[in-house]
Amino acid sequence: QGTEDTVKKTVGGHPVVVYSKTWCSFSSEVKYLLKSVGVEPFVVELDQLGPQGQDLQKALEKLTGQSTVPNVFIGGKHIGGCTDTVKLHQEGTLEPLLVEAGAK
Amino acid sequence: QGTEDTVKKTVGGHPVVVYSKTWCSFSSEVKYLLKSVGVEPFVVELDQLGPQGQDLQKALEKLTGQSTVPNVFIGGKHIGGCTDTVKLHQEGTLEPLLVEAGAK
Ligand SMILES: N[C@@H](CCC(=O)N[C@@H](CS)C(=O)NCC(=O)O)C(=O)O
Ligand SMILES: N[C@@H](CCC(=O)N[C@@H](CS)C(=O)NCC(=O)O)C(=O)O
Ligand code: FES
Repeated sequence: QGTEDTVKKTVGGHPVVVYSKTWCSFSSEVKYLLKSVGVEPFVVELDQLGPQGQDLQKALEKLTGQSTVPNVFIGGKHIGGCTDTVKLHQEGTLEPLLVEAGAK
Repeated sequence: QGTEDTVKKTVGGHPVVVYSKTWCSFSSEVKYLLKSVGVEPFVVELDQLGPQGQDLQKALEKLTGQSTVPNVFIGGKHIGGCTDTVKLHQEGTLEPLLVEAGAK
């Protein structure tokens, strides 16, 4: 469907993509974490896109099984949410993923 | 104003009150923290109250200066948000406050 294609193009076209909401502290946390390791994510603020934001969130759920924000992709691969990304960082595997994706 | 009185009655009438939103992970985190130290907070889910939820959130901002959720009160006193409450717990001062308020 059109919106799913949009998502695939986006996550394929940027090393790091975060689907986010501007008012959400978990979204802020993951964006801040990525910047703190020297990466500038491509951010899609779903709450600022009107009805298209809801379509994107539904498409993301179809594609990844995840209905929540933040929704993080690295190198086109679905990583998960805030907790998942923080866990990878605590395990030391986040930065290697980012290097491999050409994000840093 | 009427809504500010409602807030004052609520926070005066329960040892622990959390103004929350059901979809918000920071709200979930603070509710879970309080339960983990043996306290059952009185929870007001602002997103489930329709327009009254927005009135309450505005009243809380007038009364506390805090426009965000979660908004935590212990013993009728404004404590802050999720980060503030977690910090008190890390400093060891959360549980004494709860005991003093008669919450546990
Ligand atoms: N454990 C997940 C929690 C994700 C979550 O519950 N996100 C909330 C916002 S904090 C959400 O998407 N709620 C529904 C919505 O905003 O549409 C994570 O770490 O990302
Ligand atoms: N540092 C604050 C952050 C509070 C915050 O930014 N809350 C967000 C939700 S996570 C909020 O209220 N956004 C505006 C809204 O939902 O009306 C805390 O720890 O509670
Ligand atoms: S909306 Fe509060 S943490 Fe996401």
